[in-house]
Amino acid sequence: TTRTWDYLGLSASSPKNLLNETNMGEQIIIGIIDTGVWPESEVFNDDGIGSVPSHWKGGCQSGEMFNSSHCNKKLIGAKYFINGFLEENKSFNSKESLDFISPRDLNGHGTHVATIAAGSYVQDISYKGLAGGTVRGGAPRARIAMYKGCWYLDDLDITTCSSADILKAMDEAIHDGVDVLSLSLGSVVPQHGETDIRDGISTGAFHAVLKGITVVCAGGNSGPEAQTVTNTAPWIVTVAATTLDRSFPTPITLGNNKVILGQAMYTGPELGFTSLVYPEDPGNSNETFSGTCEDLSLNSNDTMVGKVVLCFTTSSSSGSVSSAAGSVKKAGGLGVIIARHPGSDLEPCLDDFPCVSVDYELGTNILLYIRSTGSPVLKIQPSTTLVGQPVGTKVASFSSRGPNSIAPAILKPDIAAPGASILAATTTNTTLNDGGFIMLSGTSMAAPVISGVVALLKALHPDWSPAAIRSAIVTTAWRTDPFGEQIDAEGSSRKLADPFDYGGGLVNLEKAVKPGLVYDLGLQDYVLYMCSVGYNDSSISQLVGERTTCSNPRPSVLDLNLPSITIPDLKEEVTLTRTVTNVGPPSSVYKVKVEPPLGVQVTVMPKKLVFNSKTKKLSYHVRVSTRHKINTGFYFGSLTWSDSVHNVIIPLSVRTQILQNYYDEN
Amino acid sequence: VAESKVHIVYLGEKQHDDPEFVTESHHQMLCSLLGSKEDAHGSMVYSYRHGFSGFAAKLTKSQAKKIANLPEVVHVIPDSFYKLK
Repeated sequence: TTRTWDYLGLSASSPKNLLNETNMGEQIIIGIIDTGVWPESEVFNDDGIGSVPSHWKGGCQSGEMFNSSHCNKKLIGAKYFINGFLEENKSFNSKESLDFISPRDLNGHGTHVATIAAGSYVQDISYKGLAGGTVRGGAPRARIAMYKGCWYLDDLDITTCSSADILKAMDEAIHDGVDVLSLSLGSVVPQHGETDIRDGISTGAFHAVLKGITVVCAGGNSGPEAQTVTNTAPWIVTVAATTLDRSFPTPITLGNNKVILGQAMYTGPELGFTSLVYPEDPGNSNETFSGTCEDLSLNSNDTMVGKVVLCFTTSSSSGSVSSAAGSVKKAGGLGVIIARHPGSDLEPCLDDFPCVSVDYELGTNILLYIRSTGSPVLKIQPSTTLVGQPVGTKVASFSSRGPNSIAPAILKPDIAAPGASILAATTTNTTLNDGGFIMLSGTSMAAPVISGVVALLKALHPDWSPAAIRSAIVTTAWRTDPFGEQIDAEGSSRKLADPFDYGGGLVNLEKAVKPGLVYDLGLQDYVLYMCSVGYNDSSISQLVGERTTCSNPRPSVLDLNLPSITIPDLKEEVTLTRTVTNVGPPSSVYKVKVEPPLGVQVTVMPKKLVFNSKTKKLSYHVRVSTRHKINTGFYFGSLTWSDSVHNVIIPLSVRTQILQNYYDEN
Repeated sequence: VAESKVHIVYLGEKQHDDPEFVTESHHQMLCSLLGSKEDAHGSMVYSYRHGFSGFAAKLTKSQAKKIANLPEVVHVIPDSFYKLK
């Protein structure tokens, strides 16, 4: 987070200082459901923080190596929930497990996420000299309540969270009085077929939202493939991950003096000119050779010993880097250059082993150099930190993408935030930690950025509903990077980002505090959604706790009052309705501007909305028709209401389906 | 003996403000399904009673199916697992 807030224009020095206006979120409580917390970390110091908010009703639960004295005015709550996990994992031995049967964090994920959302200022932190600066959360004075519901299963070496435990944690958090709930967890795709309410997180979130608690969830790390976004319920704020404008160039100098800048977190000594090899059969050998990163162990030790090895991989996961480094190190090699698709999830290799990533183009340059000389050599220098232009912002390749596979008409993800190579606190036992800090990547890291931003918004607008808060961040988001350059979506191949990559765009808090208009949702809107996706009357009545009957014919999901319009199956002309609430100056006049998607006709009625002290809420209709004669993919546009001060922008995503419920390979 | 697994029995919005009352109603529902208070207590994993109403309990497939048919039950889902993101 040493760069996150400066990058987002939220630094303490920024002119319109929202941090002071909101007192850094001091009265807001962020509940985090995760792997627990490492209370000794400096990010939980409560220096200068006032008394615990009066609406707090939670507690600090003691347990293994954790007692109530570990809580303070920053970390005001800590509980743990393990019954579901224990029932499902009979092999788990509480006495022998590495995990702590208490709120204490073994994994480090919960501590990292808590730092990003609301960590206190900690100066002069870096990762072995990289990414130096001040670590803090989005709402540095907000309070943290940790609900540990994820556990380490020793015999499988995995960390997992039972939905029964997560649901109990949510139930407790609602009781305890949290204002925001942050969950950097998710199921895997495909999700529950029937409806999203069957998912534990969606169920708990529904009731939390009805009680005014904003629920922020990670969108998932199954990108860049489409239809992989999770936590897709319309009442949840689903977060995608972008990179920062920061990278870690690592100079590679070839024997022909060509310098290539790869990416790594290599903080060891310079590796002087060393023999370089790409394992391939020279033609007269009966040995086995493989230049594929995952298969380097097929090579004989002689091929790699004392050398730096170049390999190629089609995987974009950092796992392939560490496995390649392991193979080369085991054979006595001195370093590895991995040519791969960008993974946006850089990691250091164990024991400061030099492992540098390049793309295929640069990897091929190196390969051609190897083949052009009898004794190829190269030098590797330690990584450096490069901040600002020309480093651009991209949607991280791992970030899960829309459309929403359960209800394609509900745009997901909602918003994007930095989630790649984020420096934050962890436990002091975590592998690769540096003084209790580590860089992690994932939508897990992006979600708490939004949770911190939501905390500041709630501090400013305590009467806004969770839907109004979501609307404010979506309609004011940057669709470029903070410096006006476009945002690409990493994938194979890179493309301009669209709403299925980053929702409304990159969160822009400075604009979100004064959005002008909001697309609000109340109980009746959620009932409309459930009727439109097929819930029966009795279930809905039970869900909402009052007698409810769906209209006949059932409403269209297109009319759910979201700050986006997504039509996945346009054939005949459709007309849908949106309602906006004025949260700006009472007397405001807004005019509409439309950027229609390719080949789609969009007509808005009326073209002007006039608000005054009596008229705070107005509806408008949008008529959409297609000129396409074929089934197309999604094309994108936008619909903006502007009063020349506020631009309230919602994304338009339309797919023509002349032939409906149809799949083809062409 | 049919294997029992953790199931989440979701009842929707709470019908009562007193959490103890809500939890007691969960126990009664389990008791009438399983036949005794002891079995109900042995089966109960969690009672959800603040934000909404429901409970987690160890049930066999046929018990889960049976309880799902009760009019006050919105749905019954087997426990599932989330991953860190």
